[in-house]
Amino acid sequence: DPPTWQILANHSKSVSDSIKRLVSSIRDK
Amino acid sequence: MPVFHTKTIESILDPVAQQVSRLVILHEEAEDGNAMPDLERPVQAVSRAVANLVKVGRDTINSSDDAILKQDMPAALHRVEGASRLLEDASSMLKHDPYSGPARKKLIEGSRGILQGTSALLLCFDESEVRKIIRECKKVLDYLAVAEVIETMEDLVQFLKDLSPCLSKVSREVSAREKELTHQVHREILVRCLEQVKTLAPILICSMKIFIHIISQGGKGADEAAENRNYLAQRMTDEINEIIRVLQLTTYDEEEWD
Repeated sequence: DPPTWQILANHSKSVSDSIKRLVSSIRDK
Repeated sequence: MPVFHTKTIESILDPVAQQVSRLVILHEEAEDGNAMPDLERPVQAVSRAVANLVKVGRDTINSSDDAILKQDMPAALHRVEGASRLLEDASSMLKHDPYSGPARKKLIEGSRGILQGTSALLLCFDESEVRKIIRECKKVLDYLAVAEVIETMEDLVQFLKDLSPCLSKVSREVSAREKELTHQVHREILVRCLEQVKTLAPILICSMKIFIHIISQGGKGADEAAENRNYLAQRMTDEINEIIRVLQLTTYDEEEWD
């Protein structure tokens, strides 16, 4: 089911990216 | 031993895993008393992303007819939601006290929870997709099981018409799956088994034709022809069963993951 997999993967990536930005924010400040 | 099961999952989660490791190090370094910055905005961004992921996860559960996915995925969603709330609590606590030790612990626990929950969610869906491939493999096994009752050319033609698309689909899907796996040995097994199946299929059909020809002529050698056909059908069955077995293996090293 490529479409559903793509949607799930995209949203998981968004969560991953937001965590990365959180950690970067802590590190930078 | 790879930590993530497939390349897609690895590409999504490996960067986060590295960041969470850095966060743990930062936390340990901050034991000397550095103040935490205001994390309200980045934490809100995480909460929004988690909310969207949970919504998509729920839609996936509702639209799926896979009972195992319907059973397992809610727990993963719950984990991610709980972890998001921990981050929100941590952010709120740090606003009042930037030096708060318990808040920092919640930050780490929340980040880890996001990583674990997202991983569980992706694995859950991935396993559901694997079950679909296995269903197709089992259809091939069902066809192989009836090879021995084919005694006319008309039946053989129908057998071939039924088996061919099924076998093509299995070949396509297993090949695509093999490329996705991170575990080298499992990939090699799948490649080898698939090659065997592709090699054996035409030989099996040939042996079935020979058997039909012999019995239609009433000649000697029917038993040997049947034995040969059955041997080839069994070889193919064994290879498909091995494909099914390897597809169900997970690759991650649990200790390394922990």
